[in-house]
Amino acid sequence: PAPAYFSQETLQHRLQILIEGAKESWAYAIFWQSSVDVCSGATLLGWGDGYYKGSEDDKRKRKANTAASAAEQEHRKRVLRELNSLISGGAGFSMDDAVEEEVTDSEWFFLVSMTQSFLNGTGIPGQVFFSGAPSWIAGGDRLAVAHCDRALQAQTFGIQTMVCVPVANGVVELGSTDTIFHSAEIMSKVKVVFSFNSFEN
Amino acid sequence: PRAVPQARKASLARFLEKRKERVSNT
Repeated sequence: PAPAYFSQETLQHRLQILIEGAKESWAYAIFWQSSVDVCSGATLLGWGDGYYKGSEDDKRKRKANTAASAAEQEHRKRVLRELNSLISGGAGFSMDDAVEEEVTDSEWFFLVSMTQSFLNGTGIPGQVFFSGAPSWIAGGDRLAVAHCDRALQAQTFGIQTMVCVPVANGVVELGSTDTIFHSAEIMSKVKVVFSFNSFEN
Repeated sequence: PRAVPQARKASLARFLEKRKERVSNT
């Protein structure tokens, strides 16, 4: 029988395969996992796992120190230090000089995504899960008018393309700092890579 | 990010490790 959920180990592998092998330049892939509150019956899409690859835009902004204002950068770096401390238990796991480097907009957007969720079909990920129809939004101007807080936030942080594809138990979201027009190949790849019989055995 | 619960720690740890690699390769 098919397992109820993808295992955590295979999730990371699936997300990595999706974007490392793609022709297009995707900055990140996220799996939004569905769950149902047994008391209220509400359906929630929450963070399942994510893979951040980065982009040429990240490198350019880091070199030019233009990722965000000085105050915003200090805030991001402080949060990064706190998160590092959280996962390392306050000791060990040195960040070296990495924390002092610019935290780019798309890195920040990915980090903030870990705190987000979509209740009962809200937001583009929620709509995609409920309708079963994928969403492909190319261009910052289109993200800005998509009537979705997450799409607007993505555009604010420099994402130019956001794609959501419904899969078993959730939604796969891909994001890029490039404007990427529809690709049947990547849509098909999401379906194959996120089928239960891939990798679980 | 302050509200990242326990279940997301693995994703976060991977992100930070990969970030170190990306930054050192920049």
